[in-house]
Amino acid sequence: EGFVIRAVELNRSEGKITLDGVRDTPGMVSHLFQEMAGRNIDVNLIVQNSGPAGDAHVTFTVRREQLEAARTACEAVREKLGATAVEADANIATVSVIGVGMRSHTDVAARMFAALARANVNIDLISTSEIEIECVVRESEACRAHQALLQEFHPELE
Amino acid sequence: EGFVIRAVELNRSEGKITLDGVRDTPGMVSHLFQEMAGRNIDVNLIVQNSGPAGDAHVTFTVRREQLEAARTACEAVREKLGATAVEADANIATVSVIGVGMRSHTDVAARMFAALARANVNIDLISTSEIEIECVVRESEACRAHQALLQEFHPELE
Ligand SMILES: C[C@@H](O)[C@H](N)C(=O)O
Ligand SMILES: C[C@@H](O)[C@H](N)C(=O)O
Repeated sequence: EGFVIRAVELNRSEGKITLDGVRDTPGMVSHLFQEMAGRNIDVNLIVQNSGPAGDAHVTFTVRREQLEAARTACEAVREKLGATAVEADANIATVSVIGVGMRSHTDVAARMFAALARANVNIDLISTSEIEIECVVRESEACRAHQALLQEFHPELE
Repeated sequence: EGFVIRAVELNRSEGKITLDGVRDTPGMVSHLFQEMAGRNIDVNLIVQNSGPAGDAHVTFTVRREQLEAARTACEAVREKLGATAVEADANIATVSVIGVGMRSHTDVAARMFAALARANVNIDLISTSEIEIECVVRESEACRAHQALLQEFHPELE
């Protein structure tokens, strides 16, 4: 498969915002993130899935000190987005596996998720890109999750 | 904000699989991706959001030639995952904005989503990492989406 693991990372400084029932029509997330930009809220992870019923589920992370400001911003646009609910959650951590040449993520993902499962860590959110797989877990499980991944990918990280 | 746009990419060679109602307990996505690994299915994007009712929504992309094999694999584990539905969709395209130093994605995301909105492109799925924002759109809107992003980020790409 040709990929090489470069790093395993832990981020405990964020909170997440979830919007449910966002109207699945053009312009909705544009409006949401224009609002974040206008209020100088720094967004890190953004994940969106679409439901079968014309609604979408959007989650994003911010530094914890900006969590309340982000929630306020979302409440301001909630109606325009058609969102049924806005929730803020400060008790998260993110663990990431970073590599190069990750054309296929299957093996890395299988190993990462298996390591977390063996540590009995529940995966709240998954986001990927060409070089990274990120999982959001409960803050209370952060250390266990991080240790599990360091152990799994230890050989390659030497 | 200190980030630099490096590339705008288009990928028209994938399909996506969506599993609804996956049990939100440890071990579920591990089982799913062990199955993919065991059948040599190459997975690219993976996105998961969790619902309020102990269920999760998992979507992943594969090359179109592997879409049916991926769907078959998911059907094989569907019951064990508690998934209510498995859907395969060949008619997608992915547009990505890649940069470095993207500590905050807010401005890039706002610009990317605004450009897609102006082109009346609907965003089906969003996935992010430190250096990349990826949006899945309809295959039929691929060109329009790609053009909109090239136009928006043109200055930085020179
Ligand atoms: C849900 C949201 O992403 C919507 N589809 C949009 O394009 O803005
Ligand atoms: C939904 C799925 O990600 C589950 N939470 C798991 O950890 O496997």
